[in-house]
This record gives sequence, C-alpha cells and structure tokens, in this order.
Amino acid sequence: MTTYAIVNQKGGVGKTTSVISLGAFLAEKFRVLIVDLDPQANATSGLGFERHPDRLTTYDLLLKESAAEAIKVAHPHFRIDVLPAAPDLAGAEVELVQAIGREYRLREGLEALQERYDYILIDCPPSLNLLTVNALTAADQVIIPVQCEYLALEGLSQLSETVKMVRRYLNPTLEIRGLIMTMYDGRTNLSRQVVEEVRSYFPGKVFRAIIPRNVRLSEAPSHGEPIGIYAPDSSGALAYKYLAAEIIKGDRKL
Amino acid sequence: MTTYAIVNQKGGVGKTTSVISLGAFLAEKFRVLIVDLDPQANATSGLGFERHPDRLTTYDLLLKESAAEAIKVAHPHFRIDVLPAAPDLAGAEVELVQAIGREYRLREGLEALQERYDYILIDCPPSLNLLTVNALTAADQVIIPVQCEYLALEGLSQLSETVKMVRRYLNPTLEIRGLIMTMYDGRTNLSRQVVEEVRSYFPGKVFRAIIPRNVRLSEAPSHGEPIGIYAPDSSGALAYKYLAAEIIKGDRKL
Ligand SMILES: Nc1ncnc2c1ncn2[C@@H]1O[C@H](COP(=O)(O)OP(=O)(O)OP(=O)(O)O)[C@@H](O)[C@H]1O
Ligand SMILES: Nc1ncnc2c1ncn2[C@@H]1O[C@H](COP(=O)(O)OP(=O)(O)OP(=O)(O)O)[C@@H](O)[C@H]1O
Ligand SMILES: [Mg+2]
Ligand SMILES: [Mg+2]
Repeated sequence: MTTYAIVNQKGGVGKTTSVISLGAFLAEKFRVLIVDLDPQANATSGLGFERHPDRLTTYDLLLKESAAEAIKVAHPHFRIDVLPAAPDLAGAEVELVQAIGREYRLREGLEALQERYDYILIDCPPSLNLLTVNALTAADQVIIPVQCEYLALEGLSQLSETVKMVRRYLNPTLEIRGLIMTMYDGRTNLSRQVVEEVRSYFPGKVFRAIIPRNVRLSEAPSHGEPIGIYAPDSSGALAYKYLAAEIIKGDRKL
Repeated sequence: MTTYAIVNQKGGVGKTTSVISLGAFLAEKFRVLIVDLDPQANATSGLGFERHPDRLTTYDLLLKESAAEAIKVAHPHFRIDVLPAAPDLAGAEVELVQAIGREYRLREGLEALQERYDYILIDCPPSLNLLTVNALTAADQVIIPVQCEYLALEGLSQLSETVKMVRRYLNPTLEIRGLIMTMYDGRTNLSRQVVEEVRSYFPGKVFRAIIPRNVRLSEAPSHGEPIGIYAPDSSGALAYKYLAAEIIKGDRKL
C-alpha cells in the first residue's frame, strides 16, 4: 500500500490531471482511492461527480465529524473510490489553527482505509498551506508535477524545503518519489531547457515518462472521464500509461 | 486613479502574466504600481527582481511593520514601481487570524500612495484566502483572467460569490471590470466553447481582446522583461496591447 501526495504550489501545472489520469491507469490492476483535498474540487468533478450540498467531504474528515468510510464514494463506472472535496475546505486552515495535531488529521482519517487499497492518491491545492501539509503528513511519498515553463521552476526549491520540514517534524519517512514533466511542447526550446534544468536540480528523480501538451487531456474533464477512457489512443493517454507502468515497476523494487 | 485586483483561484490561468504584460503597456502612458501579493512572488521575479532576504515586502505592509513608501522599488529599466512579495506572505493568513480589520490591511497600506499612480495592479495567489480578500478590499475593480479550458469554468461562480461577499461586508463599490480570456488556441473547439460559455455567464463583461496561447509569453519571465519589451511583435504582445487600449478607453467613460 502506497500513499502518494501530488503536490506543487504553482498553479495549473497538471496536479489534478495527473491524479485522475494516473489513478485510472493504476486502477486497471490495483485498488485505488483518490482523495481530493483541493477546495476547487476539480478531481471530484473531473471524475464526473456532480456538486451535492449535502454530501460528506474531506472537509468533514479533517474536522473529525465523519469517518472516511462514510465519506467514500465508489465511482459508478470505473473501479476507483473517491473522497470528494467541497469549497468549505478553504476554511479548514483557519478553523484548525488552534487545534493540536492539526497536521495529522488526514493521516488519522485514512488509517481505517489503508488495508483496502494498493494506492491512495491525494490531489492538493496550489498552495503550501495546512491542507497540503496534511497531505504530506499522510503520504508515504511525494509526486511533483512540473509544467515545462520557466515560472514553474521558481517554486521548486521552496517545495523541497517544505518536504524537508514535514519530514523532520511530522513524517520522518516521507520521500520525493519523482517529478512528472507536464505540458511538454517539443516544438519549443523552452520545454527542453526546463526538463534539463529540473533533471540537474533533482538528479535521478525525474520520471522518464514525459507528458506532452495534448488537448485531449483538457477535454477529458468536461466528459467526466479519465484520459484512458475518453481518448485511449491520444498522446496524453499513452504518456500517463507509461508513467503508471514506471511507477508500478519502481514500486516492485521498493 | 484605479486599483485593479487580478484574481482567480484557479491556478495557472495567466494572472501574473496579465499583471506584468498589462501593467507594462499601461506604464507607457500612465504611472503604474504593481503590487505582488502572491507568496510565489512570480510578478516580482518576472519583472527581473532577484530574491533578497533582507528586502521589505508586502508581508511587512500587511503586518503593519513598514510603510508602502519604504517597501516600494522603482524598476531600473521600465517606468513601473513594484511592491515585491516574498514566501513569508504565506504565513500572513494565520498570523492575522485574530486581528480585527485584517481584511483592510492592504487598503490602508496603499492609501498613502494613491495620489502618485494612475493605475495600481494587484497580483493574487491561486486562492480565495485572506490575501485575495485583502486585494479585493483594496481594489476599485476586479479583472478575472480565465484560461480557455473546461476546468477554468468550474470556479467562476464561487469567485463571483466571493466578490459579492466582499462588496457586501468590506468594499461596497467593488465591481467586476471584466474577464480576460487567456491561452486561446484557435485550432481547438474547446477554446471557442469556453469563450462562448463565459460570455453567456458574464454578459457584456468579457474583454474583446482575447489572449492567444503564445510561447513568447512564457519565455518573457525568464528574461525578466514584459512581453512588450521581450517580443513586441508577438501575438501575445499585440493582444495585451489591445487589452490595455480597451481598458484605457473604458476608463475614460467611467
Ligand atoms: N498535458 C496537458 N496537455 C494539455 N492540457 C493539459 C495537460 N495537463 C493538464 N492540462 C490542462 O491544463 C489545465 C491545468 O491542469 P490541472 O487543472 O490539472 O492543473 P492543477 O495543477 O491541478 O491546477 P490547480 O493548481 O488549479 O489545482 C487544465 O485545464 C487541464 O485540463
Ligand atoms: N497566453 C499565454 N500563452 C502561453 N503561455 C502563457 C500565456 N499566459 C501565461 N502563460 C504561461 O503559463 C503559465 C501560467 O501563467 P501564470 O503564471 O501567469 O498564471 P497564474 O494564474 O499567475 O498562475 P498561479 O495561479 O500559479 O499564480 C506561466 O508559465 C506563463 O508563462
Ligand atoms: Mg488541481
Ligand atoms: Mg501567478
């Protein structure tokens, strides 16, 4: 059983797209739970779940009002379970500011489900706030999507600093599993330069599978389907399929 | 004098790119101040300012430790002044949680500078947290960059809800000035559909200038130059130039 936190405070780099795409390919062979910890709830809606004001969400888990078992929804079509998010998650940081052990809420909440899944993927908001720290504390390993853009490089040192702090104070075995290069555009020098730069900054940690810019990936959420279902022969689907195989292979060695 | 907050909680939609590009074109005719309120400090670095641990930032303004005058830096090459950001801004929300009037900190801090500028542009983080609420409380009007992607549609109703709440409790004259459609790719149906959808959701509010996807825009920050300097004949530069003209023309009518 491995829990991955998909993290990057830079916005729009492909966190949600990676959680949905990778999660769905892993679910072809393994039992997968997706945890949506972003108040935008894009992973929840990108998998086709409508907004429901009365539904329990990860907000209720963090505030200890409900158990994960009660919050979990099984996907009607694909073999993926989801802990959905909702906008009220945005208030959790301030609501928990006085709570002792506030960083451990998600970790404790997921304990009851650990035995049931081979993979748990946590989608994070574009921030290094308490929600992301909860994900890093609950996770075994971190996966960092990095857009092949200059501005995406800026935040990487701060992100690895945050991972170090969480490892020291909250989760001693937390490791960076790897970085996924996303929205790669082979026609521009910029993409190549960014990949080189990230490889030199994180030697041996950049996944071989590089995700190309592919419009099918941005269409898929409007159909509520992962890319492997929506456009299985697209370049985006193939890249995430390779990534899933790379992760599975690497996990065997662990 | 108009203060604009450039806001969208969805990540990576072109907030920073719009602040820098638009700000620089407005600065050709007017006195412009850019306020960076994002802990990622992308507007600060995208304009060529190096990270400086001892420099005063908008964090010091929010915590009332320094006056805007002391924080302000003049750009060495372009006629733009900047209130730079820094990563410690991320802590402001929790640090100000008990403070009465915490939403008015930026508004009060900028009062001393109002007379000096024709335009103040505030770059916001990808969130609807206290930093963004400070920007909305300090602003006269809101500009919303919207990426031509399906997931970018999801958060618009929540964003307009937040603007309504700020108008009711904190800033009674706040208005949505307009929405900028960004990263438009004419080859895909998706872009056209998203533009149509946003136009029907915000009738009369979508700027006529549409920003195309243009690699020059993503290269410019690595040179620390606005698009109008880095690649003045690019499609990205022309689009932002039209946008600046549209805003200036609209402001005359106000
Ligand atoms: N490889 C790709 N090619 C083309 N479009 C992509 C790709 N990956 C993601 N997208 C699109 O780019 C946008 C940003 O991706 P996504 O929402 O997954 O990023 P994110 O990091 O989760 O954003 P946020 O920071 O707001 O949570 C979305 O509209 C998505 O559909
Ligand atoms: N029209 C465009 N064409 C191509 N690339 C663009 C365009 N606008 C912005 N970009 C690039 O897309 C990425 C996201 O843009 P930007 O950082 O301005 O968005 P943002 O909304 O400020 O992100 P965040 O939510 O992280 O603050 C950046 O790498 C930027 O250089
Ligand atoms: Mg996301
Ligand atoms: Mg930005």
